[in-house]
Amino acid sequence: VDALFKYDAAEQQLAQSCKPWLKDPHHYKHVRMSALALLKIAMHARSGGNLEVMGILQGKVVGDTFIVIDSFALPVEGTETRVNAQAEAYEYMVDFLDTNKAVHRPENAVGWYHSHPGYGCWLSGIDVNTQMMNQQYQEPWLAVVVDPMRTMAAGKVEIGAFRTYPKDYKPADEGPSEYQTIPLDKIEDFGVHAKSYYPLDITFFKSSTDSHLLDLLWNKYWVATLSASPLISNRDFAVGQIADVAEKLEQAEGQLTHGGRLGRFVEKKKGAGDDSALSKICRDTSKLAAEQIKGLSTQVIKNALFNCRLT
Amino acid sequence: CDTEAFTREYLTEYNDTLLTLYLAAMTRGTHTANEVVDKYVMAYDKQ
Amino acid sequence: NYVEDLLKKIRTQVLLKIIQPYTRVRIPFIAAKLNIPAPDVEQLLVSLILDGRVAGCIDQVNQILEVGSRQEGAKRYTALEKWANQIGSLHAAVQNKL
Repeated sequence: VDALFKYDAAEQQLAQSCKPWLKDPHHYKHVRMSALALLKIAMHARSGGNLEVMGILQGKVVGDTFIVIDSFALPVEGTETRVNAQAEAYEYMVDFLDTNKAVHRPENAVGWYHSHPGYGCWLSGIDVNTQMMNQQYQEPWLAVVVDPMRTMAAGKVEIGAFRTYPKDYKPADEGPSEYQTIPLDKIEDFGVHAKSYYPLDITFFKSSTDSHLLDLLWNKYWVATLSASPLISNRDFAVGQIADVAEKLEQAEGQLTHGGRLGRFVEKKKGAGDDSALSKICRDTSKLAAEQIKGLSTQVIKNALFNCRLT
Repeated sequence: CDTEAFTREYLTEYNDTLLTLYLAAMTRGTHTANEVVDKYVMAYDKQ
Repeated sequence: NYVEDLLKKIRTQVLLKIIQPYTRVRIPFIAAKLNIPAPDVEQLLVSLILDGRVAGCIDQVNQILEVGSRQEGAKRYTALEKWANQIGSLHAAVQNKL
């Protein structure tokens, strides 16, 4: 695994000169991200709170895999509100990468990451345009999206890696992708651009030094995790999810009363495949309830352990 | 930690979570009922 | 002509500074700090709460201003209430279908 951190400039030059992405838009399929990069991305995204934050990934490509070795934050916020928020940080990026090379960190920039606080890992219209532009001029380039709020709520990192297809490319029908909860106000943006990009498979790795350091921090991590209360720290997010469910139910009720009774069964028979709005809402509520129950369980167990007097 | 304020807050969180769970269960039940009604109507529709 | 407005503006600023560190403030305390009668303080608080500049509620019986605490839970219960109401109307829609 430590060999992944070695960077061979000649090898990278060769990989780029072949331009395999031109022959196959689906060429890159995997991402291997170092624990260091993941930690930095997660901490940066979490520090942004409700604001979208952005940064750059550093690493290399090996075959059809992006190896992300490190990342750095960009001094840019609110990436979903501007067409190319990255443009404000070009000077910073160039200076940072030049300084990196001066201190013998030869890894190139291989992509960018940004956060979607509370609304899942996917590419919005603005993100798709930004990534398309990057892929036009800066290949190979990867887009990573992280959701710090769902990370906190679910207890695992919500992260996704994506690449866009070229403009006039029509992808083969890949079948239904994994379901994810999308808030009502983002659903249209999600749906319109869903076919313009594809997800890459992410795995993580750590160096021997990382393993040693993380082992040393193991007890501290567990003390922090056990003393935290997900119910309290994720309260605002849970309230937002409940409000979103209520709005989706309102819409679903309208569909129920005005949509044809038989229409949905006919569609299912033809293999349209999509679940009804109500079944999607059921999945969302199940997920929400599971998160709440998980938080409550920690509280109940802690109360039983520390507060109840043994008779 | 055995104060009245702590107990009150703990039970509030407890009840709120159970309420969320209850509403989720009711949503699921309503969805199932809707499915059953749709299938019944389709099976016995005069058309 | 503008003295009343000016006084209101200055009193508003001072009041917001006074109540900032507290969650429950007695209205006579604010009245003493502003050097105005308690009913005037209450009127001022009412206008600030309605304008949304102060998140809280007034307990007229005990003459206490409670800042923030009730609002924190209100959003959650409003959302839960809306969810419950929507389930009710959805249930009615399903019944009507049948």
